[in-house]
Amino acid sequence: ITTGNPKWKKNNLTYRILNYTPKMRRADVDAAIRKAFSVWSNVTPLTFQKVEDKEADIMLSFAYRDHYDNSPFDGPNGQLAHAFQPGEGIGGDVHFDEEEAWTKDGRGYNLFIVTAHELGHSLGLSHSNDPGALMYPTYSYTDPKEFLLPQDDIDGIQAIYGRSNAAVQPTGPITPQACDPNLTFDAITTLRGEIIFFKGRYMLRRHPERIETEINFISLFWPTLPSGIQAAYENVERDEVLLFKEDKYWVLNGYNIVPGYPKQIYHLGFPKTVKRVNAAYNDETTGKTYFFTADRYWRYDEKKKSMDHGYPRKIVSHFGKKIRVDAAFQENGYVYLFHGKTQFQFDPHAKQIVREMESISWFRC
Amino acid sequence: FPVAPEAEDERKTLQFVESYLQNFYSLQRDHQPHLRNKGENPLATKLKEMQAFFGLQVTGKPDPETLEMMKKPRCGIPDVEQYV
Repeated sequence: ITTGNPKWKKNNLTYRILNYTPKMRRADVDAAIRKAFSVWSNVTPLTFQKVEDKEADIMLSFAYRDHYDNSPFDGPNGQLAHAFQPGEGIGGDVHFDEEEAWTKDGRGYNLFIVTAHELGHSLGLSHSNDPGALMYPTYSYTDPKEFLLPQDDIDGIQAIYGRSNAAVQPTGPITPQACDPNLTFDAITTLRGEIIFFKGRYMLRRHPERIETEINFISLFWPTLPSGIQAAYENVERDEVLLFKEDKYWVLNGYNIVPGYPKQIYHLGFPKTVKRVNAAYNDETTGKTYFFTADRYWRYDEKKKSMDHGYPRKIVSHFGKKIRVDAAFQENGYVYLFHGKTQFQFDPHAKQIVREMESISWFRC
Repeated sequence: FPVAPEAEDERKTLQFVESYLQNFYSLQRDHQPHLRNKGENPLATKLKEMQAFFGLQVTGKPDPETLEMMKKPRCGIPDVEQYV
């Protein structure tokens, strides 16, 4: 909340788009800004009406460098936009730096995301230090189609304007905390010596030489990847990571998504009855990849590029534990099978589980 | 004499850090040496504030991770204090 708690004294506000960037179609600018307003009207009693030719509460415009508000823009990148807290005149207004590459998708800077953030200021919010919050100061792309206002921002704006009038109160995603004992994972893979833990829109990176666990949006590195990755494994020999969601999979070569993906998992030999893969790991000694679906596992021969015969088999028959595996990876010869808040360390040579730990034990909490 | 490249880089980095802290962490633009109090220099203090805000290691020094964060495209509103 901005110091002094500035807020609009009325709930029905107006906005006007003073000028348009030539980098986007006019209709796309309108749509991006309209969607940005709906982010806040969906969670508060506020309403926003677009006006064309009169003074509006919130005036939006694209400006160059010094535009006479004591806050000159700095050209491409750097400062993308700014906005003023609620009030008369320039209060609530949003200025976009015209020299940015404004777009409606993941290229350049997405106008919807930036507008939604600036409108937070127009309504009285200041910056949040929650890295997953919309009101976090730095830009990060999320596919507008998948955008959900995070809980941190909902809490902030409702502290100013109260709850939404909707019968069912909207809630939003919460940023994972590495040392949260209740943290569970969607998928885990190694990637050139790091361990990547996938959770919703986020990835937690564990680098062997860094103390801190880094949390980023998946989209920061791979804007075209969806959130909610369900399985992943690294084929160290080929320097590839395969990522799975529903009946599709993508291949990373190094850090780059290989063109031509996603492909269907049936391409790997799964029957049509399999709709998704829950977890996967590649056994670095045998070169075989193990896939987990429901209570069964499959074995794939990376050299022959085909599923081994005689699969699927029951997980309990090989791993000795009757569990559904959420995520799996191999490190130093041991296989780590994650189920909720617990992980099981499996010794492929002894063919038994040798240890049970908290799922978050990899983070130096 | 032309400035040695490293010294030039360092000067530019310091300028960049100073401008970032002036824009977003209300580092006073005119902190003259004679105003400096006996305590920590204002730049280090503000740098620590910025590092704490972003959850970085609080070193008070423009280390690589801090510079990496400063170079990220961002909103023009300060992270602290009221923007008027």
